[in-house]
Amino acid sequence: AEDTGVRVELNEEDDGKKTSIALKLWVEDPKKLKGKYKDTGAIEFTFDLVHEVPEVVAQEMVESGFFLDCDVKIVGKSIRDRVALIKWRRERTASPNG
Amino acid sequence: SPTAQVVHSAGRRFIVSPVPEARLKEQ
Repeated sequence: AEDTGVRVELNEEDDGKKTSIALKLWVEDPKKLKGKYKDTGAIEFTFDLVHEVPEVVAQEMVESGFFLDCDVKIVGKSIRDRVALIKWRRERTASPNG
Repeated sequence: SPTAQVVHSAGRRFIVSPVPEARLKEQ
């Protein structure tokens, strides 16, 4: 995935079944953000892989004061990339070759 | 531990915790 300066990782082991999964997000490179970033630490949250949209969660982070509005896209993309990877891994596990 | 909790008006819970040093990008 593209290096957005915002890192998103699983915050629990993925059992491949739960739709809602714990994620952890933190800023690795504040210079990649357009707005001034307050170093708040890592943000832990749960994300519903089926029903939720990464950009909506990014917007909620902006409204909660973690990021400025100008960075909503970069945060949303970072979450989207991680979610895509989780889904890809699940699909690969669910449909073994053979 | 220094954690804080922020609840968004939509009901989502964000928990702020320290970034593990080992996971910070190495320069």
